[in-house]
Amino acid sequence: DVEGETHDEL
Amino acid sequence: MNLFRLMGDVSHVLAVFILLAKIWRTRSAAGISGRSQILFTIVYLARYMDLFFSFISLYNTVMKLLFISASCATVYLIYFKFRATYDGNHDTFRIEFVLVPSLLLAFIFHYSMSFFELAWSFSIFLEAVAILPQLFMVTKTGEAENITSHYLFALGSYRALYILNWIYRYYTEGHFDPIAVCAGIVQTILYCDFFYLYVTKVLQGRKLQVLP
Repeated sequence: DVEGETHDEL
Repeated sequence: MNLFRLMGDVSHVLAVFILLAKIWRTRSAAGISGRSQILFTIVYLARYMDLFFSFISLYNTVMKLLFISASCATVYLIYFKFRATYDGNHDTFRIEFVLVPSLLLAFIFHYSMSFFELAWSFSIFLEAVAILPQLFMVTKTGEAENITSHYLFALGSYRALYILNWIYRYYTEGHFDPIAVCAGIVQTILYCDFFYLYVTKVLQGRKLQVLP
């Protein structure tokens, strides 16, 4: 999954 | 969410509170690099700007608010309330040397050319080196108070635990974030020397002395 839609980590 | 990430966040919160409590209780910023704390504040502001636009979870929002407020409070204590105790002569690391490269890297490595994504990449690269002024200060003063070394140990552990979280997420969700992983590895490597000193010295009950 290409990172960048939502950064769900702090 | 997985145990590694949760432990990482807990370690991070612990570090932030250890530092705040130390400065507040001793009413002194001695031995603390204000420049590192400024860099951390920039990191959190740049990374958590989406706070008001994208809601992930209550936990996520609360933690973002906590890190932003705690880092601002720490900078305030160092540069305003306990300014007289701030050891500016030993806190001399040029933060431009980490700000500019982080900005350049953000323009090279990002997931999209949107302002938020550039700010996010910038904050990831900056966080990797934000502790340098503090580590530099410890080598200049030649030692760190025990409580400061506990702070550094908790702070270093947070991103080390995140690496385990990324390994776990890669194998369980196929999630892979190359920018965060590369910066996180660099960040953790910067603490290795300190981790060695911490385990061999502080845990043996001795003071952390960085041999000049």
